[in-house]
Amino acid sequence: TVGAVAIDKDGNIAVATSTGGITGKLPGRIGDTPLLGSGTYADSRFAGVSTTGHGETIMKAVLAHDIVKRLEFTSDDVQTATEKACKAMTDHLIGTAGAIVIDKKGEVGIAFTSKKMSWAYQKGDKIAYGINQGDFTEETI
Amino acid sequence: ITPIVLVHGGAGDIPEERVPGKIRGVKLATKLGYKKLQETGNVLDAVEEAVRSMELDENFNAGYGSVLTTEGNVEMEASIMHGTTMKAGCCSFVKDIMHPISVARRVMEKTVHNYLAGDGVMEFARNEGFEILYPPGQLVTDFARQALEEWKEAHKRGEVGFARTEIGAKNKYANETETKQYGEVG
Repeated sequence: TVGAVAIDKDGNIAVATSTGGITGKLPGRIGDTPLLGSGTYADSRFAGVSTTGHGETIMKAVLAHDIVKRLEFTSDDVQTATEKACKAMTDHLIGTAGAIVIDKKGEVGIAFTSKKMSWAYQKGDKIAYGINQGDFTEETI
Repeated sequence: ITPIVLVHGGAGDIPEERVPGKIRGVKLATKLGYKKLQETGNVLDAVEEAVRSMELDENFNAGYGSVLTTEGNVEMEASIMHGTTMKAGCCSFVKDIMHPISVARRVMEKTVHNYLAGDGVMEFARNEGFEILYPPGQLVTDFARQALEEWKEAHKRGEVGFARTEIGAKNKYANETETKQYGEVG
């Protein structure tokens, strides 16, 4: 699965997610990616989220919507909300996943309970990226 | 607010040999998405551009490089949403189209619906001028084909299924009890 979240100078947020699914899926299987609230969700009042990982688990957790609602109803910052939502999902449903988030202030949240998740973002002339837990490399373009 | 484009290229048990390609791909996607945002000022253009970049890249499970069904076919899905207008477009069972994300955007912009699937989305895409690749199967990569063969062998041995939540019951954070992945998860 691949996904992207963007915010402009006025605080407009958009999200896009695309996937081939899971190897060996039955023909006709639908995953989390096209389901609003699971694989993709955007509400510029709070945040935009794209998720990736075990679709059957993400669908049951409604992960993208969960993250946005945590930002709406708790005082957690975006990184904390993203980590808590992914952790809660895996604690309850075992399956693993990750999410990328930009909140209304333009802050970034990146978390995953899977072994790896490749991610990158550009802000001004800086690009940050990583793939393993704890990775953070920043380069100037 | 400082504009940002943030991307992911999938999560899971990514083999080390796939890591460099993933890193290259997400950095490129971010740059292209950010460039598009600067050019048009439109966040939808930015996220679509970033995703299109990864749909072209066989290092990712989307577009060219998508994983395979049990029958060896590519069936893709995509969604796009604007957080200010709350407009959205989604699609499933997209076949032989390089950029499902652009189909999803067109669903958002050209229909009164949120979600099209199956024969309907293919007819819609055809009518909207999307190229349907012919002959079928051009999005299938050797990596995806090999992953499916490995999955089938493991499935025969009863080592894989869709019940990862049960198989990996001891696993809280993707540690050693997680089941082996074949290809990539969604």
